[in-house]
Amino acid sequence: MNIFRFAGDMMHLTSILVLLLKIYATKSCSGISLKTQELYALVFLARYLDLFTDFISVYNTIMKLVFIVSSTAIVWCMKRDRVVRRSYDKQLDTFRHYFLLAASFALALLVNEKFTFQEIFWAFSIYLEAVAILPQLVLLQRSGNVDNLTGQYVFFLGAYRAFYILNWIYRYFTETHFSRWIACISGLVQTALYADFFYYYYISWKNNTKLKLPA
Amino acid sequence: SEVKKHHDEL
Repeated sequence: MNIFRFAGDMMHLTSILVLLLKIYATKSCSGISLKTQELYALVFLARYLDLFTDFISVYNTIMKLVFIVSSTAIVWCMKRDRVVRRSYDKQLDTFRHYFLLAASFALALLVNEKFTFQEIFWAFSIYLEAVAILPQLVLLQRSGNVDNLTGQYVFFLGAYRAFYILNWIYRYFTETHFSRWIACISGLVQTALYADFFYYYYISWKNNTKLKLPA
Repeated sequence: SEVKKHHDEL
């Protein structure tokens, strides 16, 4: 564990806590893409198949459980909670995320560390996570002004993988035989997708104006 | 084991 990875995990956890706060405090999920939340739930379920077979550390196990439980709870809440689901922007959240699923799985079959069930699902979860934010970014562009908690949610979600890139650079220089090309390249793509959001987020913070993504 | 080393990140 290094400071970059720990900071990244804490930002990831913060993004989830901000999203839970927004949904439970405002009893609303307006501006949140259910499709992105479904993709994230799949990412964690596909990546943590080794949850009960490989024990890495208490921290690792607890964080995996937190990510799985929180992501599935958010999807359940947006679909089933009578009050919350009324505020879901169903007509705006129309990104065809099944293509992202199919493409990620197809790529995982072609590019993986080893052609085994667990490695294919691990690579699938890495590729899927890189593109899972797309429905959310499209929804933000369509829904005009973005409320503060939603903006902070997306910001921390983008920042966490940027810290993981620093973590991989650090490990590359401090550990022998460290090579994690699939995660590195996918992480670069993932962070790059946030580039324009980060720009408009910075502008809104500098000018102290409401965050607005151009359509 | 190799697998453990491999997936030690979240």
